[in-house]
Amino acid sequence: MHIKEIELRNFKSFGRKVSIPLENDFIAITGPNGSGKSNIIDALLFALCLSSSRVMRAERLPDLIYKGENGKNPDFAQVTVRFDNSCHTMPVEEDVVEISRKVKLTKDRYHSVYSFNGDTCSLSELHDILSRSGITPEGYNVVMQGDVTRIIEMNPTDRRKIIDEIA
Amino acid sequence: MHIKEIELRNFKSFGRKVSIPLENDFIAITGPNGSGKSNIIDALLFALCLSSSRVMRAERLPDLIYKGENGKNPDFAQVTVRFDNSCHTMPVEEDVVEISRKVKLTKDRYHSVYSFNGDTCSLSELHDILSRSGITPEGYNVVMQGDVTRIIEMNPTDRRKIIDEIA
Amino acid sequence: KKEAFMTSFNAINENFKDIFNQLSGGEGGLILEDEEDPLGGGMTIRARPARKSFHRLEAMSGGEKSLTALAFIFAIQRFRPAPFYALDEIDMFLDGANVEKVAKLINDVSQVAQFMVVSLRKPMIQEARYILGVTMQENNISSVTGLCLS
Amino acid sequence: KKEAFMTSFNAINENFKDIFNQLSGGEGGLILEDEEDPLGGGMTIRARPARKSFHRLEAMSGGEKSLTALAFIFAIQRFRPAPFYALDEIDMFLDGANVEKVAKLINDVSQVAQFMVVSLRKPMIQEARYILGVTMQENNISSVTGLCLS
Ligand SMILES: Nc1ncnc2c1ncn2[C@@H]1O[C@H](COP(=O)(O)OP(=O)(O)OP(=O)(O)O)[C@@H](O)[C@H]1O
Ligand SMILES: Nc1ncnc2c1ncn2[C@@H]1O[C@H](COP(=O)(O)OP(=O)(O)OP(=O)(O)O)[C@@H](O)[C@H]1O
Ligand SMILES: [Mg+2]
Ligand SMILES: [Mg+2]
Repeated sequence: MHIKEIELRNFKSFGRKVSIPLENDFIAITGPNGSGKSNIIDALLFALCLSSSRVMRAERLPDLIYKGENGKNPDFAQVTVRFDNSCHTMPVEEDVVEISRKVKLTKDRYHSVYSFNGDTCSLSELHDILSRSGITPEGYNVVMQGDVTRIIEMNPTDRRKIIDEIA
Repeated sequence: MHIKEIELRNFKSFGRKVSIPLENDFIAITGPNGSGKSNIIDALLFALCLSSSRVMRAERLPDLIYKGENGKNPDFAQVTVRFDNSCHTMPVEEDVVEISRKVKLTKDRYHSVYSFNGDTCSLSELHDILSRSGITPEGYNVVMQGDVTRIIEMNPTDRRKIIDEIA
Repeated sequence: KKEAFMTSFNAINENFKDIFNQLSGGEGGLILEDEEDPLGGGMTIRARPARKSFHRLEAMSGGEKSLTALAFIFAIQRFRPAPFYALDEIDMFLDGANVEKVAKLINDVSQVAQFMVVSLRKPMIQEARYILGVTMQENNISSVTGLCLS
Repeated sequence: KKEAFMTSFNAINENFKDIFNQLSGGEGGLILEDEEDPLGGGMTIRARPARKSFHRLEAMSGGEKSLTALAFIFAIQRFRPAPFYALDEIDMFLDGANVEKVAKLINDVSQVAQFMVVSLRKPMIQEARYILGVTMQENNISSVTGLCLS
């Protein structure tokens, strides 16, 4: 199982609809400072519900919606992650699994909607499906910028808890 | 006024007496990971009393004394900083000013001794002389490894206080 | 519960010793504060870079801490692989030689797992199989190049 | 007291605007939360990298935060110089082009102040006038080469 594509719409600095094709291999993401590299990692955390808005450098979820200079800004942001599921790691028949999350602003309230293969689902349903394929918020498969030595600096009990989660 | 030389004796990974000659210019300090580059910056903080042992990655001051594998370890560490004072920025006649700090271990107690141009002095006397030449613990002339974005991440009141100190 | 923990712990510890040695040439290991009751205490890491003596974890340099943390992450990966890995500038404290070592390790592991590695360092970018370029257009909008073979 | 603060603040703010523009091509400024009673409130930084719109400080990228922080440090240096500067891997988040910009700025300022800059990045080392090499010998003992002209 791997990620085939990430699609961003109005997510942070990705103001237009952008599709990022990916391969099941070693991919380096590079570009100048401030170009949007870490925003791609944030997009994964957002769609797969792996973290709070604080970790994505946003005070509230609406800060994740693209804001440009000229006038009319969009009122929603959406990220869709398409997985290659041909080995059926995720317990469904489909060979491609699509997970999507959208945050929408109506007046000054906002809400976010999750969907799995096109059907709306709840956060806990999504957590359940993802953790069965080894994608969990406590997992060490995502390391944020500046965070690489966190494991060394945390206290010994929290460090042991990493193994608890795996066991 | 600038630093002419830093002399380290048994300070952290500098197990032998090492003299580091310096010029009044742009000096790059480079070398492999773990070779001792940051320990040189720690030596400056130690000798000029610019920070606590915590910042120098030591739990207690004796952790700053060189510890090798083979047997007998020294019982003291000393750092001496020689300034070129030919413009008399420091209010003394000498053209060269020498500030030194030594931490000595006796049984399981330890004490540290400061000296200015060869004469023992107190910490507050040293702070006084140094702050008159623009070297203070709050000054932003020393930036530790990993700390460069701290000014951006601190709260607005602390950030304002940086200017208070200067005024 | 204790059984399950100890099985995971022992396997990850074996992996850690192997990978830490591969990355830094030294000796390392995961240590339980309380072997009798592991869930009652914490876990610390003992790591001795090549040709050095053991020191407290906090005394290590930025680069040494990074290598030790990465050895731990890859030790977990080997025991319980995740479908993908997204690593954002994990090489920021590493010198050129260590960036190359980590890049080679990622290249090996990428045979069995997908790696997306944000990096500004040449040795890492050159080792990758694909490069995704990200740029900022006018009006503050990010865009990406397609995947290019490295 | 308020007089002294405002004199320092205004001078440092002018420097910050100038240096931030030099480093990132954008517009920046220091903003007091309470202009009437500056010592009653905090101070924030408004910074707009080139060709971008203003965003909250926390939303900036690692590289943008570093450039903004460095512009602030050099703005203070220009107003109240210290006898020496010791900077430890301040370029760790910067891309190659920004490392060069910061290195050139340090080179300018080093006409009036001494800079000791720990770095692993080529553009920074090449811009320095002297290079001090640090190595680890056997038995965990560090030693230095003499100062070499870069
Ligand atoms: N909601 C938003 N709308 C528009 N732009 C945004 C939004 N949120 C963040 N940004 C912009 O995204 C940029 C940061 O992008 P990101 O952190 O991904 O950069 P990066 O490529 O990782 O850079 P670095 O190499 O410095 O780490 C900032 O300039 C920020 O202003
Ligand atoms: N009291 C001590 N005795 C002997 N060695 C010590 C002592 N304290 C720290 N060290 C060693 O010094 C080394 C760290 O040095 P330092 O942090 O200066 O490295 P560095 O050159 O800055 O590396 P990096 O590029 O990774 O930041 C560590 O390996 C540590 O074990
Ligand atoms: Mg980034
Ligand atoms: Mg260092």
